[in-house]
Amino acid sequence: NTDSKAHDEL
Amino acid sequence: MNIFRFLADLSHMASIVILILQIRKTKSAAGVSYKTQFLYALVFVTRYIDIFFHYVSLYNTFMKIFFVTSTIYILYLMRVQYKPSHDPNIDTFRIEYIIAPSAVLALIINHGYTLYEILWSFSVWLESGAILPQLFMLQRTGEAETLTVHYIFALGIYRLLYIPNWIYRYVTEGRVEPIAFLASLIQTALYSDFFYIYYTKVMQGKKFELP
Repeated sequence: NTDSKAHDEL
Repeated sequence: MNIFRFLADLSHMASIVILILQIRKTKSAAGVSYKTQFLYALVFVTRYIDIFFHYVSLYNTFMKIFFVTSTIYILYLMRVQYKPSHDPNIDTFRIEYIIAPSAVLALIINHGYTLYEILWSFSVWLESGAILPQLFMLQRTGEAETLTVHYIFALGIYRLLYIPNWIYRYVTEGRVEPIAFLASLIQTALYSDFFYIYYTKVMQGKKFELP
């Protein structure tokens, strides 16, 4: 899942 | 950004502000675990290393800077400013027991074998257990200052609120974050006893004392 690599959370 | 994540971040921020105010007001860091604060500093430094090459938003960058600097400031307060008030003899949890399993889990479960992804995964596992020295200390002393108790509570609420955030994001965006989700469940489970005592005692205006 490439989305999970985004790490846009804190 | 949804309401769960925003409230979670605010509660996380509040927990740190509460702790700093408490230490400064009482000019003492008694009852606060230096080891837990050190672990959080390690969590933030290893997770937010991406601040230099991965821009998300102004909010995101601001919060990252806040968490890193405020936690290092707490370490400074405990280590330098109010050093005599901190008793290492009751802060005895072995942090190797948290760091080593986190490192192993990071090497097994991650989003890819790059330094950044392994550090990110490490920080998530580490965060799930970082409160243990503080809870252990609480158990040894049997009671705590109201503010220390509020600090731990706000911190627990923060990761608890990220769980509905991930469910919400899965439903609305199809986004999946299994590593953080699982680590958060573990972290919340560690808090369950504390939450229970907080609810039954502190909410009713009683002193926080362990049964």
